[in-house]
Amino acid sequence: SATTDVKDEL
Amino acid sequence: MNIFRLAGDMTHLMSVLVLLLKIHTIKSCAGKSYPCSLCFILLESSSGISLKTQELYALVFATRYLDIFTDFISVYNTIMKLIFLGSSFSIVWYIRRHKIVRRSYDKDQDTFRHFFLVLPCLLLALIINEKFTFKEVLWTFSLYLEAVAILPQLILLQRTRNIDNLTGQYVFLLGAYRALYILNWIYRYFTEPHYVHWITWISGLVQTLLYADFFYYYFSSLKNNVKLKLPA
Repeated sequence: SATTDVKDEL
Repeated sequence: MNIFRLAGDMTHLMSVLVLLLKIHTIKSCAGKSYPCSLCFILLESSSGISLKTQELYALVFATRYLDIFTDFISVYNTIMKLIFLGSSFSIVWYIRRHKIVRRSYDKDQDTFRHFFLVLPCLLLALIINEKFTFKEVLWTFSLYLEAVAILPQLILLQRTRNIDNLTGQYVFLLGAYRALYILNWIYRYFTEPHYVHWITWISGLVQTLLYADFFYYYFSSLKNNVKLKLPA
């Protein structure tokens, strides 16, 4: 399942 | 968070600090009596900093950190975003508006039409992205734009006769940060399942490759202990 890929990188 | 990403963020932060130090040096120079040799050099020769690249980076951060108030990741993440946003916009302001700093900016040499970088990156982001949403397209645009944002600065360096140390350090640190991020992506690919971000990886690789010749001349100048010079 496509996890809501949160942008955790700068 | 892994050591590569932390090193990358710190290197990126260092590049910003070096640039702010350079601007501070130029500012403080004006107050002194003229014969100070450093001041003379700073104010007479252009600072070697490309306003175009600084404006592109301000746009990169503005479009990448749209979620700064909606998605909270960590205190570290928010603070770093604020630092990068604040510093990039204030550097643009200094070079454009500050009565002394603007004098050291050589607009006749910094002629790269960065609009020709913004439009293709925007079009590409509209076509190639992970999700066709406003935030995602702008976020993708910021990745493509950051990959080419250094071009005006590299071209200005080729035209600048004597590149002063702070400018050379600045460009080196800016290139090194993305190289460290590539190590971070490799590390995360092998340690986190489903961690695949082709767009980020390819943009980051292109960005780092654009520094390849600069890195070559930078390390050569260090090794031979000579002034950094880029061939025209």
